Amino acid sequence: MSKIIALFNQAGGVAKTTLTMNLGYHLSQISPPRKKQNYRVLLIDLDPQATLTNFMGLEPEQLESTIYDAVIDQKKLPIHSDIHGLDLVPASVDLSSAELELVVADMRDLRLKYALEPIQNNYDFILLDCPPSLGILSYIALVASTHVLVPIQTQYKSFLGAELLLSTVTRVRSLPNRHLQIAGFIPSMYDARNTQDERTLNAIQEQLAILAPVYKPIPRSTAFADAAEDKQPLAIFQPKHPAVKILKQIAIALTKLS
Amino acid sequence: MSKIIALFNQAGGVAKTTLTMNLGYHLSQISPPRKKQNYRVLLIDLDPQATLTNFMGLEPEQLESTIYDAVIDQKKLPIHSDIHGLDLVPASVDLSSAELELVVADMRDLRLKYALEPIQNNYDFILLDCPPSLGILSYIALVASTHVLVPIQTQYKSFLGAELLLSTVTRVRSLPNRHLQIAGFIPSMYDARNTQDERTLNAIQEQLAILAPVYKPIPRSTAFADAAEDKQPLAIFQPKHPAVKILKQIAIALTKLS
Ligand SMILES: Nc1ncnc2c1ncn2[C@@H]1O[C@H](COP(=O)(O)OP(=O)(O)OP(=O)(O)O)[C@@H](O)[C@H]1O
Ligand SMILES: Nc1ncnc2c1ncn2[C@@H]1O[C@H](COP(=O)(O)OP(=O)(O)OP(=O)(O)O)[C@@H](O)[C@H]1O
Ligand SMILES: [Mg+2]
Ligand SMILES: [Mg+2]
Repeated sequence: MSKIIALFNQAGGVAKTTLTMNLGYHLSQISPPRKKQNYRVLLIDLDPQATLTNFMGLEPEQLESTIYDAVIDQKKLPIHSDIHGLDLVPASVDLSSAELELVVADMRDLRLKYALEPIQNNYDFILLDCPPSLGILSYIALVASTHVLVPIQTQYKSFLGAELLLSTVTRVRSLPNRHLQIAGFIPSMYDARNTQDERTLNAIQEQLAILAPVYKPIPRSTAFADAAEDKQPLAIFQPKHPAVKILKQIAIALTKLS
Repeated sequence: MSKIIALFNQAGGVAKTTLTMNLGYHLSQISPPRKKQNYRVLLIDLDPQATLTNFMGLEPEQLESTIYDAVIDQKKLPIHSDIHGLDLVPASVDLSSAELELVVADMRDLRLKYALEPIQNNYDFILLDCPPSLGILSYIALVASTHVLVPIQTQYKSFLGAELLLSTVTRVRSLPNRHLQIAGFIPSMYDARNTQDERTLNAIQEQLAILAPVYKPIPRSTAFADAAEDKQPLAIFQPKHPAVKILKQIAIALTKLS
């Protein structure tokens, strides 16, 4: 049964894309117990700003077909295979008109779910990289998911958005997707030398652990942006980086989701 | 003639809100030549995530009236006066339905411009804090503005969005707002110890200075998030912080805009 995991947080710049790419990579490097082949992983870029598509080495403007065509025109999902062992459905700026076009579309809420159905049994994990908004794209991602993973920056601003984030998940669980579970919270860009980061991390652990696992924080490090510039997961760019172990552990935890 | 300046960049988490609040503060502390009174400054929160509203000490959920009511229902702008010497029109999550409601609204593109007209002569500067998207809210902010100020993070990801950002400004200048000028680019969250930041800053200076001034970079510093948590501009929270001088210089440059 494939797990479809939305990396969701309406706040901007909190590492959704970075974690989609890096956790996707680590998942694709794990082989399930008693199996020879590794987990098969598909990443889907749902952001009109197409950052994941760029980070994975593609040029959004040069693409003939993107997730837009699948969601709006019910075309086949355009899958690019084996980028660092991962498959990818790219995005481009075309997706920015999708928010408006979906307003009046039939079966709007289920469009992404339907687009995934033909291929979802080809994958063990499908990760959905959400845009920084509470708009329709994030919403249909949550409707299509089995789980939601929440990167949350260890800064004061993150708490301002937490309530809205959780009420959005609750809203989706109340009707269009009763089975949606929170896989966990990932404290991101954690700067241990900074008291605000430390206090925010403690608050995250105290207040959110009751809802879902709070994973180990991903440290703030310039290596992430450097790896992105080289179009590589951190584990390939700088294998000995301390964050690599943490990413691996989170990936292993994701393989144990029910 | 009041200057209406949109802090615009579709990328998330690049310091739009932080700079709206801090530059607004410094502008309000300057008195024009040969005048006794300081410049009068109004901040407008255009983000449904209402970060500026929060940073300025208000609780979005408790507000009776926000920018939403002015733009959608043509109500009077709800102005909160004298927060650190600044006036503020707050936002709340109500604004998230505005993007959809504006799709079919009459005179959609001019709605914010019209909302500002009754009060714009009461202010020397009106700063518009845009959300992290290329949606209608950012668009009507650009249509209503005399100038656009672009915070741009000195990281690789920022270059991916630069072209789209500039083409959006060009599009607005071609028809709905022929007078829109780029006031400048503000390199933000600059970490001088990091080579990627340094290279990105150089690239920003080389490629964008031909279009508009590239201001001095705002250094990355935990003091900004700490000041925000205390609901204060940096200059009040930590007056001796090195970034305060830089913010002041940018504010002075803004007073010289034609
Ligand atoms: N742990 C980290 N330490 C330092 N920088 C990081 C870290 N994780 C991500 N970054 C960098 O921070 C920036 C924001 O990350 P990213 O784009 O993944 O966030 P996002 O939530 O997807 O943003 P958006 O809301 O725009 O989609 C990028 O430049 C990225 O390279
Ligand atoms: N120079 C800086 N150094 C370090 N942190 C900063 C700096 N400027 C802003 N920040 C912090 O970075 C985060 C993002 O800043 P901010 O909210 O102003 O960005 P934004 O572009 O308005 O984000 P959004 O796209 O979500 O509206 C905040 O937590 C803020 O306190
Ligand atoms: Mg992203
Ligand atoms: Mg903001």
